[in-house]
Amino acid sequence: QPNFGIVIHGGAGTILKENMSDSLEQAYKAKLEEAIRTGHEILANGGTALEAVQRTINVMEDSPLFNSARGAVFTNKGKNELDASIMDGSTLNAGAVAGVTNVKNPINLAYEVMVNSDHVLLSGKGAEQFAEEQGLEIVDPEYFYTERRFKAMERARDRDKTENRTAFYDPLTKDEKFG
Amino acid sequence: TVGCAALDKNGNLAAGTSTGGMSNKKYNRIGDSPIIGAGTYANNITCAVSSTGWGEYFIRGVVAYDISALMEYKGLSLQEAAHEVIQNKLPELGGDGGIIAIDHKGNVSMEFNTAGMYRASMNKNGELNIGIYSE
Repeated sequence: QPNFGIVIHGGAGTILKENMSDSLEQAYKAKLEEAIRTGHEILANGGTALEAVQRTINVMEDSPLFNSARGAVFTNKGKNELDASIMDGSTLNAGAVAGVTNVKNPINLAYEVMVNSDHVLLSGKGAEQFAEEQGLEIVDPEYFYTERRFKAMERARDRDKTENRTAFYDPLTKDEKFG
Repeated sequence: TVGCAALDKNGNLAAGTSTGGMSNKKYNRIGDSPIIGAGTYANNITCAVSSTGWGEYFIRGVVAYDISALMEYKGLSLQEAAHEVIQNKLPELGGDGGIIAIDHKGNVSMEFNTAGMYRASMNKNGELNIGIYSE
């Protein structure tokens, strides 16, 4: 049988066991398993690595547990700005998007940039226009709202008012980096 | 951030990364996730990589490509290359985070220098490995 395999991450950082309830830990593990089984099944059935990557990431994008799409963190202005990229190892072709606010699954838009444009990286309104032209699912930005992430942004914004920070303060220790 | 790297039955590698970026970010700040070579890289002769962590340092370190380059030009294994970049080079730059990667032979690496990284891998035999903390 030809070799194949898949590996995923859902972010890295200050993940401490003492801050994690058993139920939340199980929720993370269950979603990780759902995601990787999605991609594994595609590969086992002879699907491409590119398709496996997209569909696996879609599962995590659609979950509020992770900092991407539906669970994305908020900017200082209370918005969600989403970034994504994808690369094909067989051709070294690549696609990426940055700062999109209304595309349900940004990894799918990165794929469209790779295969249906002459470019590698599109950003902001232009990327959103391209998403519409490619027929991708567009959602109201409210779709990305989660109370947990909004409150985290508010805490960070409050600290801005009291702390004198440089551009490169350590977000790891300031509760502002979620992988 | 979430990411995925895969090897299919035809020997093709691919990698992808998707993120909301850094909480409370300003000025349309963009991290490494949409930067090819920093947050994402794939090359059939070496490996496919997706990164997660403090983006500014992953950009400066060209982390994803660096792992591939160490394999291509110095002959390191995937695990050796990932360890060198995440445990040695990245901390020297001042950054933290991790990567997941798979090489053209199906070997997997899940390397990080933080307290934890949500992660999972699965091979052709269906053997599943899920982790969160740095146990």
